[in-house]
Amino acid sequence: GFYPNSSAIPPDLRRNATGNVWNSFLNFTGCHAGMKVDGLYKLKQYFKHFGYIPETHAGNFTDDFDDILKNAVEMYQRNFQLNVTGELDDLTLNHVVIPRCGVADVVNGTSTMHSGRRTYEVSFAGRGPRFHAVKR
Amino acid sequence: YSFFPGQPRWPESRRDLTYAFEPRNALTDEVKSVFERAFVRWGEVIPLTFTRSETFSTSDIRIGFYSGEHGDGEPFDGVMGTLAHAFSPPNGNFHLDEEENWIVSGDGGDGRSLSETSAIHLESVAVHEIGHVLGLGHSSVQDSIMYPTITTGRRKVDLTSDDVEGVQYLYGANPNFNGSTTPPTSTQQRDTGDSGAACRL
Repeated sequence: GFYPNSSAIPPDLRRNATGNVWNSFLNFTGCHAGMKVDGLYKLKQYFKHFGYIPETHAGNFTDDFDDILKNAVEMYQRNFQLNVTGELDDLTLNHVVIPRCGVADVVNGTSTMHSGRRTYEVSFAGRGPRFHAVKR
Repeated sequence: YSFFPGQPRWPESRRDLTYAFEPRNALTDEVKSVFERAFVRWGEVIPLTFTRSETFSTSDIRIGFYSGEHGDGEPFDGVMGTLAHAFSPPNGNFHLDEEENWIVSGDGGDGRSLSETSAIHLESVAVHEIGHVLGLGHSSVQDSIMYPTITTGRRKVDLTSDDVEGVQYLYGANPNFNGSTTPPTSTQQRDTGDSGAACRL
């Protein structure tokens, strides 16, 4: 539906809207490598959808917190500038459940989210000590 | 900023692009004007023009609201979750999840936090997806338009220097562009999900 402002949304729709399809992932808070948790395969499907698990993976995921998931979590944490723990900590999962654009962050296993950052190098060679600055 | 693999972009011969809306959506002029504003933001910085067309099938950019599986293998998932997606040039498909509660006002609404109602500011999403249509991928710069998520409690429609640098790498600068953009802030706001905190799309 289209509304001029949030107050115009019917109350019953407001209630329905609070149910994020990914909220169940919050139950995985604290999970880490080596654990096996029911439903963890759904989180792997999420990471595959956004490119954090390569498309080449068959997709018959298990509920094991294996290296595939650990690598995906670490790449996700790097892209979103979270602490890279490889674990499903509270902050990471709160990011995961946030609604978002459906376009993948990672293509062919390589994250492109940092690829365009330019590096500028400027040198000032005056009479005094050489000053070298790098801006990233 | 980033690009899709191979850095696809609209070719030199197609710099005056048309866009049209899925006729089955029967969108109001108010909703269509949201997209017009979004196109203007990109058109101000690059030498491309965007003109509304009434011929959906032959337009360069085709905008439609759909639910669930809608034919491109990227099904929408209901309220929240995935909100929209768009394809790299020169595909031109730009799809939004019709099950969301979209706020169409230009100023972001009535001041009430959108996160309370899980409503999404349509223009914010439109500006982001047009970035994909033009060839930009996601950015790690949190304040940029091309960041994959966005706080629903806030209207986010202004291109940052990161967005402008990226799109101008692909197309060059609009000769009339005065170089004024929103620089990324040094203090980054960390979003923490719902339950009173910022909710992002």
